[in-house]
Amino acid sequence: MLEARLEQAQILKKVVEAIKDLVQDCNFDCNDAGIQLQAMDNSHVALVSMKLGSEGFSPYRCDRNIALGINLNSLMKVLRAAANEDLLTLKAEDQPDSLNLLFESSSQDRLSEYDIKLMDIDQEHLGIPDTEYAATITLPSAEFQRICRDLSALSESVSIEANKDGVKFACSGDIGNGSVTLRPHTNVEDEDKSTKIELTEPVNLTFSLKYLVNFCKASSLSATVRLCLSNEVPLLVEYQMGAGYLRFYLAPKIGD
Amino acid sequence: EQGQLEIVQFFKSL
Repeated sequence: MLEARLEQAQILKKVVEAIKDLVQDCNFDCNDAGIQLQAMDNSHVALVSMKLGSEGFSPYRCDRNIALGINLNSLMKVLRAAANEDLLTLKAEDQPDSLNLLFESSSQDRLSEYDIKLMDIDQEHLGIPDTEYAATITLPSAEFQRICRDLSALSESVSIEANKDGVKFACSGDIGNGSVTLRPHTNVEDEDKSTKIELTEPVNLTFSLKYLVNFCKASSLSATVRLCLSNEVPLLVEYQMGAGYLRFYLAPKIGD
Repeated sequence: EQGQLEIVQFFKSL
């Protein structure tokens, strides 16, 4: 059986909130290493990959591999009943029909318990190769969110060009064009506000802003975001969580 | 969308 307790319900709430508009139904794959999820969006343009390692739970017990097929809108309806600071315990049998969620508020002596029905989901699983990216950019997640939001008002697409001088996000639309250039800098008072660029070769790729804006819904999970780029391969957008990560892969656009 | 590649073109189906 599965029994996994999170110190704060908000971790799962934020993950589900961030991905529910990209993915409707998906399997949460549970094993002794933790809980993982991989799912493509309906258009097969983006891939979501999430890991919550067993060390992020206390206690964590999972005797055998269990796939929890869940409708994310249903899960979100239940998770909205949990306060951010509640303890959240997930429980399921070895061959479950439902997932049990228990929310505990220590301050109010309140216990809430919900069961949601599970579904059989036959999902295509993709193997993601280990990639040495040509450019890795670490920047404040709020900064990336702002850039995507501002440029999406002008255009459907953004080019991301990274070279030794910095990273330039540029777009062109019917009303005009715009760009934001970030140069590497270190904030000595708050490391999370720094921008770092690691580069082995210059890259220039174009992506759909609609998807990037969607990925930025994960910004509350982490103060920083990592963008990994290589020419002609999908962009990796990564938000680190305490004992895991939420990753988005986005296929590039080509031509006009 | 025009010119949009699919993710499955890059990652192997398991």
